[in-house]
Amino acid sequence: KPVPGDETQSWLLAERYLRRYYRMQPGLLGTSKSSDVMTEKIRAMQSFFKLEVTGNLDDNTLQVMKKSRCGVPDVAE
Amino acid sequence: YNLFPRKLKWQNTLVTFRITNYTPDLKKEDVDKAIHNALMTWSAVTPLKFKRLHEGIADIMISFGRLEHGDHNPFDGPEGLLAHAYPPGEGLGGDTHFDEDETWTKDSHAYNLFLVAAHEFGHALGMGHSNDPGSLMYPVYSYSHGFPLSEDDIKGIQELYGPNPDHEKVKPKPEAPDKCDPELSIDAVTELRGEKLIFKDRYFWRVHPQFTEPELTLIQSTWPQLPKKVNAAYENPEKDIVIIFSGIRMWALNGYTLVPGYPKYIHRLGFPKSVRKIDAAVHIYDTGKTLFFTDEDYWSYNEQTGTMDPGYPKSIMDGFPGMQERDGDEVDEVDAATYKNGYLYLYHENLQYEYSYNKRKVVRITRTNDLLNC
Repeated sequence: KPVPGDETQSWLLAERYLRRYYRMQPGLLGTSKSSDVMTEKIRAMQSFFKLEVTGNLDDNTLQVMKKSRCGVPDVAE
Repeated sequence: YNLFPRKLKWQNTLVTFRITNYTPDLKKEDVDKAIHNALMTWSAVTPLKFKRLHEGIADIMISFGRLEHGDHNPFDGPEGLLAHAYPPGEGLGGDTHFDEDETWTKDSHAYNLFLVAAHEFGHALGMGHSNDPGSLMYPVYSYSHGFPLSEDDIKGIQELYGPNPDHEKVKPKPEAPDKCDPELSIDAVTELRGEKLIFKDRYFWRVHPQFTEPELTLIQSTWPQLPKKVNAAYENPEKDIVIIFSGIRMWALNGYTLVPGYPKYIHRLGFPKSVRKIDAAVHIYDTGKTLFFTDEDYWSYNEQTGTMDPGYPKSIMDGFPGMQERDGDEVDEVDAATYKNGYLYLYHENLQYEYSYNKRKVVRITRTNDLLNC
């Protein structure tokens, strides 16, 4: 298969991050599109870290996602 | 701060802990000391007491493990995820696990075990993550000296357990400043390659022209070598450096990297030894001069020759007429300064004074937190 580009790597990093710390569920989610769910979780993460809430994977958001951190989720179960 | 749902907490103020294994990165006694001090951090501000067990089941079981380590919550190899802990409860509740694929230290290198342990024990006692970047319970790792709890952390843990009945004296770090506080004053402001950095206490905001929301960060988590508080800063775009002042020392940044050979003494710029700090600094790119503000005076520095201009210092009140406080008193000191398109912006307490070089007077007064899109 093709070698993933930078954008794919970023997307994978974000997906992993949001699943672990923002309880994003894997797989298909009934009527919700998975991209909508991911956008909502990105917004939640941006709001928590007081970043610009855009729902987009901008550089500032990715930078925070790459930082070493605690494994406890940021949002309550 | 945040707490776990249902405000999970230990019902007994005597909480037991057990260290089940050790990391080879540190001597056993260093691990013991880090764990002990991390627990003492929380007992200093609550009625909680901690008792060590050497066998059997303790409330807080502490271990080092890597990847999948028995709780279906695997670690991820070096970097990334450093540790985790479970909220108070039976079984796994309270247990604290550290990723053995990290390098654990007792100083500022790699990951300081005491700081990470103190954070994780916060979870083990019932604290969630805080979104105050200066709080111990902020999820992202940063190294700091001194007592690790901020006022935000203390408020959270005392909501669960109450204060320490012995009123042990601690010196918590202050909470993060509120950018929309109408009384906000700032310590320094500078441009850095198109972004604006605004310094206040231990923190700085980054304001990017394409984003409306400023980003708040701890100074020392970005530049561990800088002091906790900054007095003044300015960018020299021709040299592509930012000079940061604190007390009688100055540091140079090239982008976000500290330039080797710093800090240096501010007196190298030509200040007399009686000047002990710079209050504000701003580079006027139209003239190639940098203005420095100290107490009631200001100086003009020629960046090309590296010398102070003759005839300085001069009085701020005389140089920038129109700077008045609300009660009509003249403002004679400046906290921070910036320059753009023929206008000098001088900050004193919670007000921003816009000085026009053309009109040679202050033409507008607004709030300081206009800088932060507030």
